[in-house]
Amino acid sequence: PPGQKGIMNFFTKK
Amino acid sequence: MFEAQMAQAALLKQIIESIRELITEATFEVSGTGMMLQAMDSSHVSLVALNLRSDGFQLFRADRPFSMGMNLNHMAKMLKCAGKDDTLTMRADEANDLVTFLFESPGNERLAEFELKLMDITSENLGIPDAEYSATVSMPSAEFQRIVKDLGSIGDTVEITVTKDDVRFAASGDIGNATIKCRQLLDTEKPEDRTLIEMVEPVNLTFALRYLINFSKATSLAPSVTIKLSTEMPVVVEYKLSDIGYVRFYLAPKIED
Repeated sequence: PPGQKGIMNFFTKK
Repeated sequence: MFEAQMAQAALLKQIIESIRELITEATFEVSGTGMMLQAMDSSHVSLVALNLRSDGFQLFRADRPFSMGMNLNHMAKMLKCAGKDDTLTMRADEANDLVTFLFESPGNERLAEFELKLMDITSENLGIPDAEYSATVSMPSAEFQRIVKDLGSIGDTVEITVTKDDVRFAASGDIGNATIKCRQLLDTEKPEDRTLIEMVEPVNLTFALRYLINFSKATSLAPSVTIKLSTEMPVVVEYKLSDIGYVRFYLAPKIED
């Protein structure tokens, strides 16, 4: 969907 | 060897019911500190973090860190078989790929044993920074559920605006627009009826309503919900589980490109 960011853009992989 | 006993099997049943539509498979990480689960929904837009502290259980033993991958729908099928007031004991060991759920009736006259097959799940664990949020709103969880459901019938997204005086939820759609404004309310008989707004700086963010509606399935777990917001950051929707831990939902915002 337009403008919907993924959660991985904000939290880094462990 | 892992063994944990809960006074109410119904609590774990409710927890799983509240998250299983969002995440169908997840790995419970068991260690001396308790049981934790972190999983993203299939579209990787939201994240569920569950933490059940060992001291919240009647008995908790985990000899070493242990991962239990489970299909949450299958887990829910078994937990539904627990009686309303049954206690729950979970047992697992590394030798076999099973977790046992023991449901015991209050008078000990009925003991039911269900064994769930464990599975290997490849999942990415994300590090969630311990951030300071620009605004924190606590409100009755039933009120939050009503707001997101009501706005869900108007539009697909909600614009949440927090100022020092109130928090506003606004949605627009083909049929028209809606705004629900909640003022701070501290003078209540019961603390869980309060609406508390703590604002460091005003925020305005937009989120997909269908996820928030899904998060609100956890309403029965806690009388109050806490919503934490910062500009261009995922919202945190937290339900505290009395004496044992929390369920937190994170949802990435919608941002104009």
